[in-house]
Amino acid sequence: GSLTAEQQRRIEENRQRALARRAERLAHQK
Amino acid sequence: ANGLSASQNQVLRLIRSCPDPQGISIQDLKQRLSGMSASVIKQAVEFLSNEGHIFSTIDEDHFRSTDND
Repeated sequence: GSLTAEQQRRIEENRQRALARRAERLAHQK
Repeated sequence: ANGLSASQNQVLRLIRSCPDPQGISIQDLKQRLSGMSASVIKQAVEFLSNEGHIFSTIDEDHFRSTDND
């Protein structure tokens, strides 16, 4: 089924955190 | 070439290919990667998560990729 607003909010929050982590890891590689 | 092992790449490719908004479950990963042990899959998921390639969604058992949209 479709996701609740709360689930969508949580997913977006986790996605932003992961993107920040990815950017941090890439910066460290240089 | 992207710094990931063969098994990590396989897991990432599968997670990327899932179109569902809640992502793919660990259970589904295990079923689709039948040649890979559960602990190898778990380790790959943990590594990919730490590196920011993937993130958990509705619970700690569902994952999506940060770079598939």
